[in-house]
Amino acid sequence: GTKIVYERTFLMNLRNSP
Amino acid sequence: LVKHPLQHAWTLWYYEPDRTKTWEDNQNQVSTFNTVEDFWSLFTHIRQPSEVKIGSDYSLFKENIRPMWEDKANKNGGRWMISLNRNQRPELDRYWIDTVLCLIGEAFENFDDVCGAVVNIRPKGDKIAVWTSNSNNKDALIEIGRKLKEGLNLPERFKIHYQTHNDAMVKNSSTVKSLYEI
Repeated sequence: GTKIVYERTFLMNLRNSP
Repeated sequence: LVKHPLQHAWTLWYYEPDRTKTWEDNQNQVSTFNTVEDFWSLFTHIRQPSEVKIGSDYSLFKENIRPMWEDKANKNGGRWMISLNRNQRPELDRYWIDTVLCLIGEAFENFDDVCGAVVNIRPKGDKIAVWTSNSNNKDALIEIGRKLKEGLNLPERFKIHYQTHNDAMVKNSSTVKSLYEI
């Protein structure tokens, strides 16, 4: 099945989004 | 705002030593989240490991898995141990957040054996451990261990050790037998 994977940089970028 | 869903829901636990209560009663559920946005709103509002009382732990486990050996998801498993020495305390917060990002981002690809991770804040040296559900699943363990070293940018010479919970339970041994080292 498919799996929801996030790269570290992507997760770090979301840290600062409102 | 559409939130980014995570593959799993995760629960953050906080343990603070209090001799008047049992170990289990000292484990407190902080919050459960299943999106990236809710994860950050939690993690940016709590104290970092380097800021909490010495002797405390943070644990991040998949929802409904308790951060203890006895839990049915843990009892046949073990953990990759990352033992830090005293002067690595300044790195602790980064190592912890990188470990957490590996978990919630599903960095361990095709293996679903990860149960959670624990950070122990201790005077003699902090420890981070990633718990897996099946200590016999060698392929999964080695893959998880490798991705962990990669995710934390640990140098090749910095060794991490896998030990089963059963071995870790043996009280009288000062050093715990490790099944694997990478």
